[in-house]
Amino acid sequence: MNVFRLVADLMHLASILILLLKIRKTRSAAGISFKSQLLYLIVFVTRYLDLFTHWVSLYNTAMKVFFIASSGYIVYQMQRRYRATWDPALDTFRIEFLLGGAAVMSLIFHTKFTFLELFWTYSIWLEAVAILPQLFQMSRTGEAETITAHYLFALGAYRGLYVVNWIYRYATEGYWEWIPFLAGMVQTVLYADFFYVYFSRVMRGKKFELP
Amino acid sequence: SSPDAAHDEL
Repeated sequence: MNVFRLVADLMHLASILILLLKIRKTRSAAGISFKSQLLYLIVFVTRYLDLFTHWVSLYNTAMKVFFIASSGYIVYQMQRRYRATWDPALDTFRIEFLLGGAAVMSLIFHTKFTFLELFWTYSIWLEAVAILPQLFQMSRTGEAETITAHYLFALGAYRGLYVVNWIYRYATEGYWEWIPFLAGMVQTVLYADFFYVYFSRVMRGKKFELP
Repeated sequence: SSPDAAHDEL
């Protein structure tokens, strides 16, 4: 554990708490892409299949359980109580390509051809692009609520800080893995436009609006 | 490096 990873995990935790707060406070999931939320649920379920086979620490297990449970809760609530508050007509990104693309990538680029390892690798590639339906929806509507922008910033910062963590771990431990590094870089690049608008507008107290 | 090390991360 190092400071980049710890802050990254806390940002991830914060992002979900902000999203839950947004949905509760506004009593609405408007502006949230259901497809991205569904992809995150798939990401965490496939990544944490080792939950019962590979004990790391109480911290690790608690975080895994929280990420699976909270993403499942959000997907469930968007389908149930908050179904009428978001518009599926705005959420039109074709996620079949992301699901299929991540499958192809994990079959080509992986370290071990085992059940757990392939699913773990799949989750890494899928996470890199899971935000695309959300970004696509925002590019169509051209704006986002401030609290939604904070949610997305915390979520993007999580993987961005993991990239810094991997560079730090290489420098201090000689630990290096290409797959999560490249996937983390892809995700951070996809976020670039969002980060730019977030820093130039939302951090200065303005509404998140695309130029 | 062992691939398992990555699984300690979230």
